[in-house]
Amino acid sequence: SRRRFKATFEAVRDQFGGQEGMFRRLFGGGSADLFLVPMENGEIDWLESGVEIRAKPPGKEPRVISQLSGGEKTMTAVALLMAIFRSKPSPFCILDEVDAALDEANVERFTKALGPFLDRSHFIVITHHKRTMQACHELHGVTMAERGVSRRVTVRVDQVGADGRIREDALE
Amino acid sequence: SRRRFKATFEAVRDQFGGQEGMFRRLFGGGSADLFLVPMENGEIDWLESGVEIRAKPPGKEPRVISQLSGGEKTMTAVALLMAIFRSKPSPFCILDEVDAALDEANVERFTKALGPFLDRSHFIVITHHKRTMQACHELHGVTMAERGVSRRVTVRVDQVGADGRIREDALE
Amino acid sequence: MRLSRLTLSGFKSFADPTDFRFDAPITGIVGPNGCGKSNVVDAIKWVLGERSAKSLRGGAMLDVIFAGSASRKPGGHASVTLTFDNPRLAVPIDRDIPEISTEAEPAETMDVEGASIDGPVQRDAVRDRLLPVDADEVQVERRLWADGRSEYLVNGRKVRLRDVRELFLDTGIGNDAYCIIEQGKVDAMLRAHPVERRSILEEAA
Amino acid sequence: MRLSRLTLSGFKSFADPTDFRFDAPITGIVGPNGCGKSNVVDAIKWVLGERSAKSLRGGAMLDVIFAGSASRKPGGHASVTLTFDNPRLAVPIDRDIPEISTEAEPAETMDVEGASIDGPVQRDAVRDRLLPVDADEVQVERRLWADGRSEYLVNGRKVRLRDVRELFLDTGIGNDAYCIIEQGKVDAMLRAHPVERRSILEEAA
Ligand SMILES: Nc1ncnc2c1ncn2[C@@H]1O[C@H](COP(=O)(O)OP(=O)(O)OP(=O)(O)O)[C@@H](O)[C@H]1O
Ligand SMILES: Nc1ncnc2c1ncn2[C@@H]1O[C@H](COP(=O)(O)OP(=O)(O)OP(=O)(O)O)[C@@H](O)[C@H]1O
Ligand SMILES: [Mg+2]
Ligand SMILES: [Mg+2]
Repeated sequence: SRRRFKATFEAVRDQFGGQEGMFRRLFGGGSADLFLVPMENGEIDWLESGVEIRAKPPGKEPRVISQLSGGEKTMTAVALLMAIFRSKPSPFCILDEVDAALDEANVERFTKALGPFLDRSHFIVITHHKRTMQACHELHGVTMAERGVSRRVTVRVDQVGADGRIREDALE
Repeated sequence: SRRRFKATFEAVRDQFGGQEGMFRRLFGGGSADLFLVPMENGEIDWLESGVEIRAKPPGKEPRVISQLSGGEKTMTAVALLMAIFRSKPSPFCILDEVDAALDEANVERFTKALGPFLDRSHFIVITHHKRTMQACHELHGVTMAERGVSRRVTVRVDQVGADGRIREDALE
Repeated sequence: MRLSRLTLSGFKSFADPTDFRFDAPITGIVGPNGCGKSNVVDAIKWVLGERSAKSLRGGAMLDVIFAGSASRKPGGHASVTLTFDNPRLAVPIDRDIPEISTEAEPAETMDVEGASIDGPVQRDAVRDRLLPVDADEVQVERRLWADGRSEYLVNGRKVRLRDVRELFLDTGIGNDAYCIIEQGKVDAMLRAHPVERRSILEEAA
Repeated sequence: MRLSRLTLSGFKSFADPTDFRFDAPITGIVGPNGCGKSNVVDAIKWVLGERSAKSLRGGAMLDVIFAGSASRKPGGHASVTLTFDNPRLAVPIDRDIPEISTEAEPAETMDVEGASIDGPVQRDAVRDRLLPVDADEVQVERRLWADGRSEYLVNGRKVRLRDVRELFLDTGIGNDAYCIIEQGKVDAMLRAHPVERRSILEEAA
């Protein structure tokens, strides 16, 4: 219904672009916003209008979000996802290599941003980044010791080699 | 013309899926192939038919290439690119974070695969992976010491921090 | 209500029964390229009702059954089970009671003998648990055989796909919900068309 | 024939004149997220004749001009130059002489006074160099002003876009050639439709 969408939109907008919102938290500043795209007649229609995103990393003036870099796009998308999550938390969240385009400094900010959500949800994170592994409380290793057949082993961060391979000692 | 396409197709096919082809070199085994898709009438048309890819990492039996993992797709695509490159080298090749989905072992295989091409071409590689940086003969750092304004500095691998940031001592 | 465990057997590269426990606030899954990490995500989407083979990176739905390897024959069926903790709540929930549409379910989830199934999901009867099932633990299972037969089960009882979807109504859980971000799709929301972005927000409304 | 240098000025985030030399077999470009690495790739595509703003990640072509920052005013024009070594060859090349089409070039590359330009590209005259220009070094430059005027230059002389394309004919170099792999697009060949894959192979034929 219209009323519910409006309430969710306003909540997500604030959680995303507000002063204390996820964008400023992930970028350490800057500004972001969500707005509804007017219809052909120039009016905003709460039931039909699409949603546009504006994102300005600190000190930059991109006109459109397509000008953002690969890493900036990832961080903006994660900020928006977290904003939605804050207004409607789900019991768990699965993230499959969302940190692939991030440099180490942004990996650090990303893992720190998960903190405030842990009272209501838990995260399952697939990654190749050592820093993200270090932020996990538990690690499951998946190996194909037998070619073509996946097996799960329990690992500690120090048993995952720099190359993501699981060291022999973890493969009971 | 038909004759030229056929010659290029056969050459790339062999460079990709042949015994000594790029696929087997990058995966350390397995098999791959390129084939033309028959038209509606069941015949292959050298002027119109599309190109299909088959790729089987060692010990696996994927029916379609969409079943491959993120890293396997990247390695297959790089193998195909290199095969095209071998049959028609261009003076330079620019690769923008092609190693983003790769684990360290595959980053190693990828950088080693560039070796045989260096007598005819040179590579410009954008990366966040330390291993790829170590395979470069020269490194250019790009910084935004002044927010929003890019500047180039010369760096050595040891001056690039784990977090991809360029350490102060390189910023003359 | 917490996702506490995932069990796969014969699903994609997981030929043998494999268990993943999720007891920690942040659980990492690691391993080299091609070892089976994203297959775990596909398994969770599948058991939650995913019906498109393409969105499970396959050609046909039967592609989720273990296809064999250099040393093993192809599997006969695939099975995935999700286990949720579902403790009694101090304060009962006020649940909307959705109208249950009476249109027939597609055949794929009919009970193997074709009988209609009395859902274990008692939406209005169970107000003191997050999942409307009167049990401390809720197990949702999906099975698929090589001959195409498939079934869904909740706590061991056969149900329809509609029952599974109803079970998770308003929880934020679903096979294409915003809480599952697939590999390479993190910036899908930025790349999407403005109207598509709207429908993602509507889901969270 | 080797790409030896790239010079950017006022192009995207490169407000000041910036030089990149490419003397090594493998040159790496590194730096944190958002610092300007992919803008370098956009610069190379642009000077080679890219005409789609979208494929340079912008809304309009004027978006390639430095748009200002917290501490600087927007730029007035963008300029990018590629420098190629073009030594004399021991063995002359047998070059096809393409038919030159006589359709008018789109206005964007007309000389600012509108005069037609006598191309420096002497395709059949220069057989002992890889690039058909009789010089040891070939510089290709593209400029764009905030008022929309734009021009191409080869070794300081104004040319048309068609001359630039002709210069690189059969070298494997081009703004959308297989030798430039943009960020996030490495598996584009795998995701492409079979007929699109064919056109990539045709380019290499
Ligand atoms: N039905 C099946 N039977 C057996 N193996 C399968 C089946 N479906 C997919 N696979 C295999 O699973 C592998 C892909 O696994 P997955 O995508 O989970 O890897 P990953 O660990 O996510 O790797 P990456 O780090 O590269 O993303 C492929 O090699 C594919 O051949
Ligand atoms: N015309 C312009 N003027 C000023 N800045 C611009 C202009 N166009 C793009 N930018 C800025 O350039 C930045 C993007 O740079 P780029 O994509 O090269 O980063 P990158 O180094 O590749 O980062 P990543 O590692 O995340 O991929 C954006 O922050 C964008 O705002
Ligand atoms: Mg994966
Ligand atoms: Mg980039």
